Amino acid sequence: VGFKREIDEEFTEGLEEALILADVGLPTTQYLMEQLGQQIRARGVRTPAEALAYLKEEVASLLGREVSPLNWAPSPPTVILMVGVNGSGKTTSLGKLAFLLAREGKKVVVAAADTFRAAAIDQLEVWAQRSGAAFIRHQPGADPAAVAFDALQAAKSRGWDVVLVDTAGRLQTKVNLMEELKKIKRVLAKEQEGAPHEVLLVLDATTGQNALSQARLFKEAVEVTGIVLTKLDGTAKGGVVVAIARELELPVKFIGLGEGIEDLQPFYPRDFAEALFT
Amino acid sequence: LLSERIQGIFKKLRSKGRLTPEDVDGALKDIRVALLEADVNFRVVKDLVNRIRERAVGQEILESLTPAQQVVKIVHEELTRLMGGGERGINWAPQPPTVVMMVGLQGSGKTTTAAKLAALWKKQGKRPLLVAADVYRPAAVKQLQVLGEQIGVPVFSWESQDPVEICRRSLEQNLPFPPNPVIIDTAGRLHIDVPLMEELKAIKEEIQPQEILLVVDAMTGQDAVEVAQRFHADLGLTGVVLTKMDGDARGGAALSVLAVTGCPIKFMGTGEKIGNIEIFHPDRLASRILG
Ligand SMILES: Nc1nc2c(ncn2[C@@H]2O[C@H](COP(=O)(O)OP(=O)(O)OP(=O)(O)O)[C@@H](O)[C@H]2O)c(=O)[nH]1
Ligand SMILES: Nc1nc2c(ncn2[C@@H]2O[C@H](COP(=O)(O)OP(=O)(O)OP(=O)(O)O)[C@@H](O)[C@H]2O)c(=O)[nH]1
Ligand SMILES: [Mg+2]
Ligand SMILES: [Mg+2]
Repeated sequence: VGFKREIDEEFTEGLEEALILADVGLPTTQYLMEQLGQQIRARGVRTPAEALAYLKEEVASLLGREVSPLNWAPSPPTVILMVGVNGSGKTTSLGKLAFLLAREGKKVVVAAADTFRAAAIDQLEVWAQRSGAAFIRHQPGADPAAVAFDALQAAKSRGWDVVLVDTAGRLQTKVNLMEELKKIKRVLAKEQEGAPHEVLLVLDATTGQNALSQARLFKEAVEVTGIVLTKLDGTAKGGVVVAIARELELPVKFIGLGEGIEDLQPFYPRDFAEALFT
Repeated sequence: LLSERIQGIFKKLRSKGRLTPEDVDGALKDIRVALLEADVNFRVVKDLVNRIRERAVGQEILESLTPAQQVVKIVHEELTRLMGGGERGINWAPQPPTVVMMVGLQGSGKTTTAAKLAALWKKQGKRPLLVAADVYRPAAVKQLQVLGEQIGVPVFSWESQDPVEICRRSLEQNLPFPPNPVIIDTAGRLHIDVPLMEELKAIKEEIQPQEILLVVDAMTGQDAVEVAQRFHADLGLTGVVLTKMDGDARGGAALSVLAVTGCPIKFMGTGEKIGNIEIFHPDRLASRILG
């Protein structure tokens, strides 16, 4: 895209194509191209290089420009709830986050509140062991809210710093499953002021425009406070988070870059904007 | 086949009587937007719309007394041509066992779908065997074992870090009643992970499967083309399974996968329960994509 000498139709169509291929979606792509068009007409942008730089800055600005840190509780424990659709990477991301926080010196407890899916508890237990976190579980089929409650109670009585709650994957359109999630949140809130302090929506970067529906409905149900964008080590760009930022102002807090325990990094809006166009 | 929205586009066309190329262009623009919003890949949409345009601005249309009908017919034909092709059934081996290999990206639904297929074929009187060849994901073998237990299907596993060895051993068993089909659950992997794609080729070489099914999440976006192309180039896919069709994703990825591989979509996952699997129906997907 950057080798053109002047801003012509072929160049702007190339920009549009890049954004759509990155899953930014039509409405947000059109919004960005209109903004660019205004700048070109006002002579603020005159060359292809300037146009590209302008778009990158617009995207970074929509994404909040700077890193978005975790919301810490005024007094421990901080409670973090992982939510999202099936297979997006919640359990793995939780394991990575537990490791990251433990390495910062925090005492972490992991709650196996996915009591539904085959071997979900076993899977999370491996991650808890790898990260050195404490692990709270009940039997498969138990009430997820009870597991979350137990973990929070344990953290409070033992002076632990963070409670990480894993939940079962669920499609956002399944009303009864969203009600189950609301109940988990209510139970946490009742047991601790301000809990959950962070509700992280785990989004798979290969997801298309349906991610917007996911963000809307999960936000509506359990007040999502941030996004973890996983599987960015693939070829998908995850551009839908730009549309999500524009519509819902949800910040991306972390990105998943692989299946290993260290493959979780903070989200840098400028780096992401840069990568959208490569 | 065509949904309300596309009906609306054509209603506008019909009201015009004779069509100019500009009228057709307007309709095609609307169709392009509908497909992109449904996550069909940008370039797949471009090719599809160009093919439709080439046919729609031909003499036959501009001379026709019912040009709008002709355009509708062409769009319908092009979409059905994309979706309808290919043998939808399983290629059963003349000599058992039939070997079915599940492949795809991380989290797409391979393990769950493997169990669903096993349950489906067991109901049809077959004697399936599930093979736990994912040696990487924590508790992956246990996940398949729990599912196998739920449906009364045996699960083969082996203490080994080599999936090729596990698959070979699963076929070497000397059982009184040989299993058929043998369903191999592989680890999720990226299409750009060369060593892991080589591993899949090695598994294929070892077990010579009749079916290699790419499991694709229905909510996949533009990347579906890249993924499908790589898996197909490396392995020679025989079919596709679209999972999580019980959500509200439009499923345009399916069209993209079809366009670049020509492989038939054989099954759809429609929920988390073992019974939630169906034979794929092209017309239902078409109306879902066109919104
Ligand atoms: N390449 C890559 N794979 C990932 C990443 N995050 C998770 N995965 C893989 O994605 C698959 C699904 O991850 P899980 O953590 O089980 O996802 P989940 O959301 O907990 O799934 P459910 O609980 O079944 O809804 C696993 O194979 C993970 O290893 C990532 O950042 N990159
Ligand atoms: N709602 C719904 N969920 C599904 C469907 N198919 C699979 N799932 C869920 O999607 C998640 C991932 O399924 P898995 O079978 O673990 O996916 P996988 O491809 O084996 O994952 P990896 O082995 O980590 O690559 C689980 O929570 C499944 O229950 C479906 O058709 N509908
Ligand atoms: Mg999980
Ligand atoms: Mg699996």
